[in-house]
Amino acid sequence: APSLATGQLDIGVDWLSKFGYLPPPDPVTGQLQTQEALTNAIKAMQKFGGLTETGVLDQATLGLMQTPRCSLPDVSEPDGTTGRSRR
Amino acid sequence: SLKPQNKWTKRHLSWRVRTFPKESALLGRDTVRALMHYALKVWSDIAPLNFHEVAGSEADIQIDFTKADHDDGYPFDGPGGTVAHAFFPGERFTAGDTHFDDDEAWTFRSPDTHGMDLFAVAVHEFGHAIGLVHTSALESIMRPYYQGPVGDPLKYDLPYEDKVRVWQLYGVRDSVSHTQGPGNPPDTEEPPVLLDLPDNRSTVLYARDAPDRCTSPFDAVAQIRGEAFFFKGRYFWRLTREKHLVSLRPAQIQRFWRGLPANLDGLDAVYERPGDHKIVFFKGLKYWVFKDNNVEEGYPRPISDFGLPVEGLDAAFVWPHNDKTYFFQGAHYWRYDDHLRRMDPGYPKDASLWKGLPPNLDDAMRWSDGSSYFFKGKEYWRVLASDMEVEAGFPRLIAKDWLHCTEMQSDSPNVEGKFPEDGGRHLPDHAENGYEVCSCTS
Repeated sequence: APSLATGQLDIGVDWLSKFGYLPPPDPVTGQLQTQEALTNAIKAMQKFGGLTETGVLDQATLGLMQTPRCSLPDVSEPDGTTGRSRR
Repeated sequence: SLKPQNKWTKRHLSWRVRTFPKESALLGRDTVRALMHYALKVWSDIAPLNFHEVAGSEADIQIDFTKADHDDGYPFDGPGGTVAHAFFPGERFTAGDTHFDDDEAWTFRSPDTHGMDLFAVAVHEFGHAIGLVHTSALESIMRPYYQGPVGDPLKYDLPYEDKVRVWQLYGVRDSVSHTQGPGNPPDTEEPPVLLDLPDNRSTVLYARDAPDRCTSPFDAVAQIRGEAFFFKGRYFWRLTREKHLVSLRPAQIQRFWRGLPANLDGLDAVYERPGDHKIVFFKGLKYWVFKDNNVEEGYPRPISDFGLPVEGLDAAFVWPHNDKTYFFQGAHYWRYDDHLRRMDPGYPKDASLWKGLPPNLDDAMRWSDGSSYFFKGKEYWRVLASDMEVEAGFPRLIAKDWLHCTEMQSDSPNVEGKFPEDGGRHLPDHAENGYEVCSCTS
């Protein structure tokens, strides 16, 4: 992956979590997402957004993340997570 | 993708703009309300859902322009980023509520670069409010990303992909043909005037097809809440208890009585039901029951509920002297007990028992003088109190006695032939610089 500023990565992770592609970090254990989970989440977002599924936060992906959009999540339960409350 | 939460079980949904954009120089309140009306109409045009605007805090869909964190778990984030959201149908108090980020530069009929097109975002959010989720389909209005203005709200056509998804949820609205697909022309009903909703409503355009109250026979007449209503085609006139016309211009039935079908071109009979004072409208083989001016759930229903003939109905009214409901059709009449909800035995009877009345009435109504009035063509008949015989001196002219028309007055735009004494020619024009001269003869 091209070198990303930590801030960009944080923004990306926040964005993926906000719109349902990544489970929010567990507030109790502080466990962060695994690289694999992050890659899968990015691919899911790219696929949903009609981008090429590279699995990395490339320019097109970051650009789409900055496009104005609806607040509602795109995915209700990211792969492998259960029990997230639906709105 | 996100699984749909729910769908509305009811079909009549109320909405209200509770708060408006604070800084938008372009978008006045009436324009915002008109845009919300048209954004909802995009969905009600094709799904069996009806939206009507209400005042007060009971609306199903409360619409707010708000900023940053506004306590619903979906904080806005200033210009750009997240711009709006809506809550899915359900039983919760917030179900259907829709929020727009007041930090956005909301625009209307502006180029893409000038800001966020409010109509486009509203159509998307109301898609959520009726139960649709985000989709990855590039041409869908339900894509999560803002895709710029979608053109004139009066001409906007929902992408076929979105029509199919809402049809899967609610079925097809009966006025939409199944063959309707992309590129078909929208229905020809005249939409309310957008942007022409200024504060003084009198500038709303007067529809060309409005009938002339002084020359038209009426489809239906009724006393409702003590006032008289004269229905003709898609319009009606209203008279106060003192028989004063509320307005010389007719109002559109559709806009006042919410829930009648959009393509309704006229009524057969109307009456106010004794007991619960709900209003019953008849058209063909169907009837609708209204509480105030909103239709009740579950209507229309067949008139066979009343035990009436399948041909339809001419007239319906409640006779003041026995509080029974009388239905007329052709040369027969029925007596129905609205308290027991059943037809009295021994009916139908021959309408000639009502001496002096013509067959095939247009309608009938009770009036505050305790008499019953029967209407047909341009004339009306009066029957006093508990009589069953027309009073002497009738029929008289509806236009003259009820609708404040003089012999020479007419509301029809073309007045040729209205002035027989000059052989149908216009009187010479005394105006300078082309202004019409008019005089008031009474």
